[in-house]
Amino acid sequence: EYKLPIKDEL
Amino acid sequence: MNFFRLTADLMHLLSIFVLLLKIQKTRSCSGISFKTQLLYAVVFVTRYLDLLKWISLYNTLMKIFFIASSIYILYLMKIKFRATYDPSQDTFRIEFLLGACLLLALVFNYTFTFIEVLWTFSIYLEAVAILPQLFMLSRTGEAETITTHYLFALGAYRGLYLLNWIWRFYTEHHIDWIVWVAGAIQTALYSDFFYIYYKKVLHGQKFELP
Repeated sequence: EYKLPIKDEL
Repeated sequence: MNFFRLTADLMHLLSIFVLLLKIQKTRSCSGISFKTQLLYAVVFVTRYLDLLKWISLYNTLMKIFFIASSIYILYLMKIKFRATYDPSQDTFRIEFLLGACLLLALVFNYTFTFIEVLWTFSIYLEAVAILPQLFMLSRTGEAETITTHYLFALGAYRGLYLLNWIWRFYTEHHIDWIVWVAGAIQTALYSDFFYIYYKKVLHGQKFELP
């Protein structure tokens, strides 16, 4: 299953 | 968090403080593109729609700072120091940038949801948001030294993010194509500027285009 890249950067 | 990313974020903060210092000290926003600053405000507002989603205190505080400072800069330029802004120097057509980035975001995104498309739009828009400023610089052919420090810090911030992505790829297998491609383009746009900044400003001369 494809997971979105985690958005922890600004 | 790693060294490159922390340094990059601090450079980003520094760039904003340098810009605020330039405006407050000279009591003028001459040489600064309002259009670029407007695009940055759009970038932060559309990217940080997830402001209430908790990642860390650092993350939340930085997001609030970037949104607030970008809107404050618009206020300084449009209201407080309005008389010092010369629109005839700031003629880049940002409608095309906004339209192209929106179109790209609608086509090339990770998932087709409202939040995700706007996030992607903000990534693409940030990559090109500096163009009105660089265009203004090339039209006038020179810049105040403090303005060039602002631009250098802003460019360095993105350059350091490239190193951060390489680091994260090897240490965490973190992959984010959209951000990588946009970030590489964004950094490349500064290459001419970096070259002249290095040749002139760092050797104590005024920033002038050859």
